[in-house]
Amino acid sequence: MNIFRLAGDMTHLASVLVLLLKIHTIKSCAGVSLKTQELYAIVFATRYLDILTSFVSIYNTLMKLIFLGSSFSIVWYMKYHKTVRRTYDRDQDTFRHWFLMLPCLLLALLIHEKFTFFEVLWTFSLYLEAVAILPQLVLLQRTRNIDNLTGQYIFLLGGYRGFYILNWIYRYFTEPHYVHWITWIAGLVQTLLYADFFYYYFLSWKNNKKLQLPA
Amino acid sequence: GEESSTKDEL
Repeated sequence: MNIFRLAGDMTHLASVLVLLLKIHTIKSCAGVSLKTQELYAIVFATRYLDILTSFVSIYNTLMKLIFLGSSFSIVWYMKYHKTVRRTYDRDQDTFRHWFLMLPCLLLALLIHEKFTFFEVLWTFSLYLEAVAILPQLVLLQRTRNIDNLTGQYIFLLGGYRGFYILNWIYRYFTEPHYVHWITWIAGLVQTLLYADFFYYYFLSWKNNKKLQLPA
Repeated sequence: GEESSTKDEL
């Protein structure tokens, strides 16, 4: 464990807790893409299949349980909670996210480190995580504005992946044989997807005005 | 030892 990875995990934890808190407190999920949340639930489900078979540390298992629990809770709130579900703008959140999953699955079947059931699904979860934010970014473009909690959510999510890139660089220089191109490239693509959002987020923060994403 | 893995990462 290094400080970059810890910072990344804490930022990631903060992002899901900020979102869960928002939805639980104000009983609204306006501006949040259910598609992205469903994709994240699938990412965690396919990423943590080994939670019962391989034990890394208490921290690792605890965090996996928190991420699984929070992502499925968010999906549950948005789909089934009597009050929250009414605030979900389903006609705006129309990104066909199943079309994201198929290419990720095909790519995982083609490019992976080992051709085993767990490894292919784990690789699938990496590719899917890289693109899972797309429905949310498309929704923000459509709704043209962003309330600050959703903005914080995306900002923290991007920050978590940015810290992980620093973690990979650190591990590359400190651990022999630590070379994982698939993880690195997927993580880099994911962070780049956030880059333009960060740019507009920073502009709005600098000019101290409401975040307006270009059409 | 066995090659390092990213499976210890979340």
